[in-house]
Amino acid sequence: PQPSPLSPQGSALLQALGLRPPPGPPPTRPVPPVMWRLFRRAPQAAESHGAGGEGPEVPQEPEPLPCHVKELGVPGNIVRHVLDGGAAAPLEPALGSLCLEKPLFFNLSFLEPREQLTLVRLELNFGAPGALAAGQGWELSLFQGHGSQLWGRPLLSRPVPALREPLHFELLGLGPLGNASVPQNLSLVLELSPAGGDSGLPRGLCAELGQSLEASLLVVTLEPQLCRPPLRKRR
Amino acid sequence: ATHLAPPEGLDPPCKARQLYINFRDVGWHNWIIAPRGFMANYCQGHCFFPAATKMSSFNHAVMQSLMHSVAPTATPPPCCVPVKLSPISVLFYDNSDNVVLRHYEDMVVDECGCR
Repeated sequence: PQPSPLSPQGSALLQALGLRPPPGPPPTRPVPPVMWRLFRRAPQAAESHGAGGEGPEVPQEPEPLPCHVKELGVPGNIVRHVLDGGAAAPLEPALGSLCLEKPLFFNLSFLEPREQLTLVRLELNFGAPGALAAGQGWELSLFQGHGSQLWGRPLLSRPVPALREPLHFELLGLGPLGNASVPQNLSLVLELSPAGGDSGLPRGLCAELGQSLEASLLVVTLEPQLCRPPLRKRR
Repeated sequence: ATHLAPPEGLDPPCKARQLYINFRDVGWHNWIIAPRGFMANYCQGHCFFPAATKMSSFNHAVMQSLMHSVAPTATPPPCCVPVKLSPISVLFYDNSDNVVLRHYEDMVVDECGCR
């Protein structure tokens, strides 16, 4: 008989594989291209097929290292793409010289204590509005905080020449991700201001940037005990 | 999906048999994005002497199959088990609507042997 997710056999199998299916109707969220790319380059048995979906076919490379995400260059056997949980929240007008002050919230409760974080990469994609002020440089800062409350000094602060392409920031080792225990969530505030002051930004651009921003986290973890032990020494 | 195992007594040697796991069959096709299934295979067959000497088997299995051939009631034959396995990676949605890529070691039987 077909083991349904709720049957004892189905539940035991899901648990053994560390899988927790989404409740309710099938998810409709599109699969990010980066995840397709990582899947196609991941170690696969030649026979596992029917991969379907978008993205170019990538020729299989020689046997990659187990428990290593070659494309990202870090150890790991689980890669998760986490969306900003606050994306739909209404945007408060930014104060002072800021063009944008945007809260970001990532739910990390899926992380198990036995998982070791090896990469936490924030991606900020401003979409089409990011190309509008082509010559404009920006100052970008990231704080720990909630809403408009900022907690302490910025986790990172740096100049950004343009917003046309997605921006990537490595967060592992910063703030709540700096100590051994893994936080249940990541509550951040993004501040964006035009470099050298407000030199005639197109009207409404800041609001458009806030609405078009898609923020996501790429989280890579390693469960060492799931990796094949080194070969037994010869006696 | 699998093929019916040959009837007992026809003495099929130990080798990998085809077994395709189709995620739709187990009701996971809504949240497993890729692959749709994979060839897991399994091992079946006898490890009689001298057949056991032809496959990638430990020397002990050869000795045990020899002992079984001369004293079948005293010594059971070696077991037909996987000796080479491959990993797979699965792309799926988790219960927080995250897209997850997970790597599983030792999910596909490539070779069987007598141990």
